[in-house]
Amino acid sequence: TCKQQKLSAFFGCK
Amino acid sequence: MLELRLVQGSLLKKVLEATKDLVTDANFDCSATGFSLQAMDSSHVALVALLLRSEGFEHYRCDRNISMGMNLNNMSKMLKCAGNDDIITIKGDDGSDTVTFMFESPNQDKISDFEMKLMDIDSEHLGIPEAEYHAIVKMPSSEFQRICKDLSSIGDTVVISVTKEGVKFSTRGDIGTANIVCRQNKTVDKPEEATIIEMNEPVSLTFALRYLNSFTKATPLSESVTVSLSSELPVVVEYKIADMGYIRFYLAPKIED
Repeated sequence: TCKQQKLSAFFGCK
Repeated sequence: MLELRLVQGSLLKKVLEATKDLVTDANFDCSATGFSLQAMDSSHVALVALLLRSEGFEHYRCDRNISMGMNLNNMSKMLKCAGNDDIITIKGDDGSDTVTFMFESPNQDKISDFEMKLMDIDSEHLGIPEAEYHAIVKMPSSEFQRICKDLSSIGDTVVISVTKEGVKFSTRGDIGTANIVCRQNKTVDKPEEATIIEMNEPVSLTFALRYLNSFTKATPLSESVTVSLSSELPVVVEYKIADMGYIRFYLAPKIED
């Protein structure tokens, strides 16, 4: 099975 | 005071068609640079970033930076009332809770204005760092759209792998498996028909086809699409908007659980 990652795991808040 | 006159109004109509199914509400930011938007889908898996540069507008007046919260479905309803050849002007006043879209037919015999209510949107603005990508694939946007559509009838996810052989799109589902390989092809009549693969390192990533299919709604904006891949980074799917800017979609990869 594959787990969907979230964008917050890569990009920080501005 | 804000007044943006876009002669090729159909571009704005196409932008809305490309974004409204991914994002419900978004803040449009207006500055000296241009008219822009950054918004995530409700599950925070995909992000759309739009830039229409000020130089691309026939008239661009933005006295101070302003952010206008809009419901994209409602905005799309209003822009659908503009003809494909119409000139669209976006007007706003400081402190106003509405925005006006004015549509002018090419020969000026029909002028319409639609006023839409703005909304307060508490949006999270992400800082997207500049990245070096392992592989950048440029291909005809219609081809990318076809591949995403075809594979989604077989499986839910696609593995995109770039090697020196080319770019491979693979899926598997209950009925079987599918692999589509596109090789570099520069010997075409028009540059937009070329497939160009720049690879620094081989890369292989898995993505949900549902989102990629949603991104391909931007296909009418550009004849070619650029897919930038790096392991451990979201993919960037970019459609250039002629002489004006771009619409970029970011999608977080899926990883083995």
